[in-house]
Amino acid sequence: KGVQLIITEFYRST
Amino acid sequence: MLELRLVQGSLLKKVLEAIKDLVTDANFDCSATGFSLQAMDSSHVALVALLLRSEGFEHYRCDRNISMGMNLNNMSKMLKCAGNDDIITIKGDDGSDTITFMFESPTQDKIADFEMKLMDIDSEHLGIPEAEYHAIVRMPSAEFSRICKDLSSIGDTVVISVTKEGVKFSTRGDIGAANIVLRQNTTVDKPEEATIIEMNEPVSLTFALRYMNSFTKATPLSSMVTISLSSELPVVVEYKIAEMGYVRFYLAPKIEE
Repeated sequence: KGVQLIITEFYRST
Repeated sequence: MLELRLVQGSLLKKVLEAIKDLVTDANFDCSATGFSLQAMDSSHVALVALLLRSEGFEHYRCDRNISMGMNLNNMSKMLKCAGNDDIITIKGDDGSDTITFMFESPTQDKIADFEMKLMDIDSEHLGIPEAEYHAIVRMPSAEFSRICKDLSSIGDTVVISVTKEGVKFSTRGDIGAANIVLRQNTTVDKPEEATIIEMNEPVSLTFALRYMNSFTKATPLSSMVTISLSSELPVVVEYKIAEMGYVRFYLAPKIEE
């Protein structure tokens, strides 16, 4: 039922 | 040297209950701004960001920026030993591998201190830029919790759609399907019973209900929850902590294969 994306695909490491 | 005195100690107890099932170990950061935390769950699908601003503490001393690794389950065990009306003081010494939680009863007739071992945690810190969201829904936190719980008895995922009609929460599972629509409602007796929908563009996103249900453990922190949605971004589920800051949960969406 769809692919679960992960947070690190959206926000970059500082 | 670190000394943070929080008169409303129950807030810290509630914060721990809100996040300890999502995150096992986390670094708490202490700076002039406040006491904060950013951590992802073990599968990196959700992120929690906590801020307790320094102004919200009765006494706030933090001589230098410091990051303290804590096991949240152990921290929760210790904070459960504080009474709901207790004043909680967090104390730490430079270079120490422990932190002390001091609990004072409101009448000062019982004073306890609990020393907890710190740990080294190698965690990734992410930069979360301010974003323009397509839709922002403000609603009673208990209602949001009820919806997530009800839908998770039917399906595993929730589709949250905001249109000019309102906000729709939908799920589908082996036994059937469910749709719950909330319309904007500002004609209530108390502001904390209102549902306010700000929509710049219609948006529809799919999320795992397991995480949403975990976020609702923060319900005791705030009577209202704010859900911010944008089609290219994780949803932000925010519980404001009165006078002090917030707990924000970020959840990455699911997409069609």
